[in-house]
Amino acid sequence: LSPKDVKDEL
Amino acid sequence: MNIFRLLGDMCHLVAIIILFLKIWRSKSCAGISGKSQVLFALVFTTRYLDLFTSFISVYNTVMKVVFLVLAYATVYLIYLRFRSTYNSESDSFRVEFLLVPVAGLSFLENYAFAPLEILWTFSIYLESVAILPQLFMITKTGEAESITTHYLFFLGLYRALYLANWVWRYHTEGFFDQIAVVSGVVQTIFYCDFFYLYFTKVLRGSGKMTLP
Repeated sequence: LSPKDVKDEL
Repeated sequence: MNIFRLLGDMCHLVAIIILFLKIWRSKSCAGISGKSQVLFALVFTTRYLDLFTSFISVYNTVMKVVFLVLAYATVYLIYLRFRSTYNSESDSFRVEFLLVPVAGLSFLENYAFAPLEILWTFSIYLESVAILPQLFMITKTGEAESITTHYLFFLGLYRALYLANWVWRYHTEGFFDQIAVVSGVVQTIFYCDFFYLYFTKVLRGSGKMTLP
């Protein structure tokens, strides 16, 4: 998973 | 989305609402660190700039907007509306000692050297230390009202639940975000001492938490 995927977290 | 993540977000929301209502109803921000609240407003501002660039879900957007609005509303109550009740002498933590290293680190250790990415990283690092002025204030005055400790409890619980969320995501999705996880662990550690005092003093006794 790319680091961008963490952006779904608040 | 998993149960830890959802419960974590709810605890975060509850914490912010507890603090806002405490100040609003008592018309006083005594014992509250305005500096920590400014830092949290800065955390949300720098992290949620992606509201303008990417849409993730209705839940995500609504929560971001609510967090931003409540953070700025809390800062407004402390520094403008109930300014006369603000204990600025006790809120003496030097935030530049947090901001400068955090800003420097976000330039050095990030996923991509792009403005939004650096600001996101800055917000992650800053959130991990943003509560320090508040904890410092409690240590300095040696006490905290129980409602303030409930606020800190829910904030700490939110962090602990996010750790559980990452363990869950690692095992189910192979998801691992080292910047968020390392910062999250650091942040949670800051609450451990407080958790100990909360369980031994606040929940067993009543009223204020006083430090030994």
